[in-house]
Amino acid sequence: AVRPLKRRLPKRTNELPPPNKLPGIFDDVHGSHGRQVCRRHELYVSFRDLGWLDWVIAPQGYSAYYCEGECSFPLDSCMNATNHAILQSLVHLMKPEAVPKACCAPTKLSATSVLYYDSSNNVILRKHRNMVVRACGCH
Amino acid sequence: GGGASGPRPSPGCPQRRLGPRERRYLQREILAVLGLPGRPRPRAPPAAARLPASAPLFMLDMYRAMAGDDDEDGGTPERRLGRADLVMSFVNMVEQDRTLGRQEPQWKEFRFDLTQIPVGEAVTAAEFRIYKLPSTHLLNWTLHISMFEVVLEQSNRESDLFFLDLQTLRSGDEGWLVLDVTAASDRWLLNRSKDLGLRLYVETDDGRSVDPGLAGLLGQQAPRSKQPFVVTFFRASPGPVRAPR
Repeated sequence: AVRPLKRRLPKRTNELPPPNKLPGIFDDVHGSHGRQVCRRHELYVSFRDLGWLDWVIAPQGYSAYYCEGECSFPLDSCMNATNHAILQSLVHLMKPEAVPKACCAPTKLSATSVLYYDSSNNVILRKHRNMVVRACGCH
Repeated sequence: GGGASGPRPSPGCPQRRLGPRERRYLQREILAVLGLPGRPRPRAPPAAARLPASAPLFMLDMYRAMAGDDDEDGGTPERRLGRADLVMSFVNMVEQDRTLGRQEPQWKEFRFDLTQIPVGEAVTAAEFRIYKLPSTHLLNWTLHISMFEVVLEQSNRESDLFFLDLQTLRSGDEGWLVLDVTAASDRWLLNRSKDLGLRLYVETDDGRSVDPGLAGLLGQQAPRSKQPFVVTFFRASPGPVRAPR
């Protein structure tokens, strides 16, 4: 997977950042050993970069969001953890060699629609379900 | 062009140029997810013809409606689209006319290449769209527009036809005329190698046949934004099985 560049944390403000902004100092993003907790990471793939604009009409690119981060005990509410994931992370503490941590994975996905020409110059519109990550969590 | 909506990189989104190998790998993977065997290579129209065409304009409108539902995956779909997950538009490749000067009824026939329809897709609806201008020859007349599928062409007599739809309008009306051709879809899915032939007749109240062109119906010679086309709506089918990587 293409990895994003490291980001600087935003400056301290008196207002809470909107939910869709990158996590800042108000969010406990650092789990054990300073690693980031499970969350959604943003990544955008431009169809222009792929040289596809001669046949793709819309959209201009694809939101290739992905989930990454630690699912370590205690799992915070912001990690969207299932009860099972909470238990598994606890069991992992007791038996780390036998039971892995819960996985950081998409918990909500949305569709994306693509409008494009085929080789016969017909115009095709297709909806692809479960394509874009909306939320991540520990499962 | 056209100002199509769609995802754009958010302000905090990292921007990075893809390397050649990354680009090739990404292309292959995305094409596989889209269910395409390879990268489409549409024929570029000549520079003079690069004006907005009717089918892409209509489909762009459909895209905006469909993309507006994307965030509500699983919710109530936009009414116009129903449960369609795939919409295809086809521009006609051949047009024939039988017009004034003959004894037989006058008609206009359109042929569409449907070989690009994916196998296994179930049709929920299909429409033939043709633009009508106000008729300058027939004033204040009621016109009956009927559409048939050309099932079998006969060399020694009239072709075998299958009735599809009938619309009644006034000679002074203007706008897109939409004829339901869904009933033809059963046959075209069985016989993909054959072009879809659609024949259009225009008659007056007293049964007199009228040249569709004189009735104001535009064919292939119309401006690109007003040329006729077929649009087909397909129900979701499971995506093609991807080979394991």
